[in-house]
Amino acid sequence: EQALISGVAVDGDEAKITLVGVPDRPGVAAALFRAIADEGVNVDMIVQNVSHEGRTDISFTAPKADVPLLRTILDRVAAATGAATHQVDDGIAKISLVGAGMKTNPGVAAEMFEALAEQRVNIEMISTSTIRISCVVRAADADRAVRAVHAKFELGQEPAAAPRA
Amino acid sequence: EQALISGVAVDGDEAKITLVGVPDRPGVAAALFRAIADEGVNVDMIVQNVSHEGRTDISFTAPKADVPLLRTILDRVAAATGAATHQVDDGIAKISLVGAGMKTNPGVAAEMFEALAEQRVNIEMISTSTIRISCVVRAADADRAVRAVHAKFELGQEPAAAPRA
Ligand SMILES: C[C@@H](O)[C@H](N)C(=O)O
Ligand SMILES: C[C@@H](O)[C@H](N)C(=O)O
Repeated sequence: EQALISGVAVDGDEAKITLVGVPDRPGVAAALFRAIADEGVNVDMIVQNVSHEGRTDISFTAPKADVPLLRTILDRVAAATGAATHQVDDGIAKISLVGAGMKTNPGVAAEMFEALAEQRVNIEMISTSTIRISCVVRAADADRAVRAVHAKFELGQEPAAAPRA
Repeated sequence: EQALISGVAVDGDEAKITLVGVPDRPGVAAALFRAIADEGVNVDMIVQNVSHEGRTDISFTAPKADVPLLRTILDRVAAATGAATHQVDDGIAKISLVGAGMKTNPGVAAEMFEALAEQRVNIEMISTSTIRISCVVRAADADRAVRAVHAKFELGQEPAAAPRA
């Protein structure tokens, strides 16, 4: 099955926020995102990977303008949940390959990551769906990253299909 | 802006695979997913969170039937990339809230996580897009999780809009 790649999106207006070392037990994710929702802050990407020794991190991206408010929310939630700490990183860019049918084409993710690797762009976070593969990179690498992915998928012409891996 | 929630999906046919303690440097994600793509294995959810002390984990879900082949691939990639180890977990289910416009409604993620927390279902991995919020849980918790999320978003009637948080 062939994936259809429609373009590359870049978002330079978000910060990466991480609640570090949260206890991996029911209710923690709910507490964090309830606190954020109650303050009316929009959240984009949410990422949580597996835990080790009963602890994991929960990260998300949000508008840079909301960082001051998020810091106070995270202070409160970190204390309430017993998290180790929280971190804010406002020097990121989110690079997304946008398309369809990407779940069943393993080569698409490989090609995107190879495009970034060839430019020595480090991938700091990854989150995927059938229509989008999103990577967080340093903001300073964004332009190079976008050009590399655009070239890899030959997105000069529209619409483009993913190259068969 | 109101999110539109169209349903809850559950996938019980996938395993969770994690490459643990990979060096956080360009080329690692590319090496992993190129090796997987070259063997023709389909990958669904890919999740990578922030690194600590230069190391992070890369997890993904894939069909359980591909686990034996993936184990051999991961052996090779773990050695090649200097990862600490790899883990396979075939006792998971993936619960997804499916809809649209979910990026700008922070209450939707909070409500989904609260539905799971109320049932004491632990969330093991999270990955989101504007059209899908996916949580990995224990397979034994899948039925309870689906019913809880279904009830939270009042998905008995179709179509349903997300409740205003
Ligand atoms: C870490 C966090 O996701 C926790 N496992 C929860 O269920 O809320
Ligand atoms: C960990 C992995 O994503 C690495 N940072 C890379 O760019 O490939």
